[in-house]
Amino acid sequence: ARSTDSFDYANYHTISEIYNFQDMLVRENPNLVSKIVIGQSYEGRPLSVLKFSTGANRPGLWIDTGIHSREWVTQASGTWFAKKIATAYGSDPALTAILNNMDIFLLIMTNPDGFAYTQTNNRMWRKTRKPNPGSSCVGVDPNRNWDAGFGEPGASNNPCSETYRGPRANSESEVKSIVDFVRSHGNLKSFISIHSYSQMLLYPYGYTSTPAKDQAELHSLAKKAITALASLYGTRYRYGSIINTIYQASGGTIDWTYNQGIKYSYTFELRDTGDYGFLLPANQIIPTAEETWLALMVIMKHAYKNAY
Amino acid sequence: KETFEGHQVLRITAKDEAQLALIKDLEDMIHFELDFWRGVTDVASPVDVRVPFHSLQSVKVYLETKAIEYATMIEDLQALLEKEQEEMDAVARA
Repeated sequence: ARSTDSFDYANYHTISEIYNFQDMLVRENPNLVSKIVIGQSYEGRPLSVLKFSTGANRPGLWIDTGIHSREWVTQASGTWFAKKIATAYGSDPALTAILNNMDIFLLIMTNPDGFAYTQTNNRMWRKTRKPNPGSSCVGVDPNRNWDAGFGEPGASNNPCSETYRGPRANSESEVKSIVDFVRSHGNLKSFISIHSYSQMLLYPYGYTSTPAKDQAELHSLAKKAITALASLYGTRYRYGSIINTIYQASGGTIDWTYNQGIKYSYTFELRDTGDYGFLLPANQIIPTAEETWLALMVIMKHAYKNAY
Repeated sequence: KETFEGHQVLRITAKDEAQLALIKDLEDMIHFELDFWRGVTDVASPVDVRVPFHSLQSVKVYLETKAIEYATMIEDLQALLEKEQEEMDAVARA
């Protein structure tokens, strides 16, 4: 594509096409979008965050996609979100109000080595690509590698497992880079991590059945968000805490962010209408992104209007 | 490049907690090399699992002997992957 207008959002793209898309978006919107490299993957790929900002020293809203590399609809949706944010600023009053007061950080390629591997070697790859000493199995589940109940039930200590937690919390540079960014920023107000599939919107905790301090508010906001999402195509979501809605999962992303004080910490499982699992047909990318955007806006608006 | 010829994705539905536990047992049967796309949660939620060709017969027999319902969600995983790749190639050419 010559520009982000001609980029084909309705198809899946290679990692270099997505990186090029990000650079184009920055070039086209120099007063709104910048790119921050917060670290690099095990294989040396950049972890590039798109920062949407109209001022200095603002509180932030975080969105990431693709931490599980085979969940292709998430990176594709992230690309669509990036363009949406850039075009809606100045025309959508709600988003404009948010961006006049807060920054949005969007990490589309959260697990770039895994994503590259899905396109070159194994479409079903989920984990990172760092070798595990003493094992022939590669990679760590980056959604079990955070310092929140790390090592407790709900993750595997077997390097060959799809839910291998890693040798220690933050052992994966893909995770550590986000941890360092979140800590150094110090003023993120929401953190939304996007997965697929199974149509759920979840909040902490996953590692413990102790309810989050803000559970009532998180629950009510989740309900509003999935109602907005369903208003477009009728896609039905379940919602609740991770441990009550799916199963016990330790070392998870949003448990850590919530424990860092980011109240509006959520994780999505995007749609699978049609029983395709991780192979959601490309013609469903835009509908998925569109409906998810409605839910994201509900959460971001709430975070903006309920400063803490 | 790893291919998935003969792999199927099964959607398994438990009718009670006892069946759910039996499905959970499948997770520990390492030799089947199962890949749980959607894990075991509760009776209301189906379990999706990718089954390699070499385990298909054993897994289906296991489910049938325990009277656990399943359906083939993806009949031929490699065929879907090839279709996806063709679409990407077509976009790249365009």
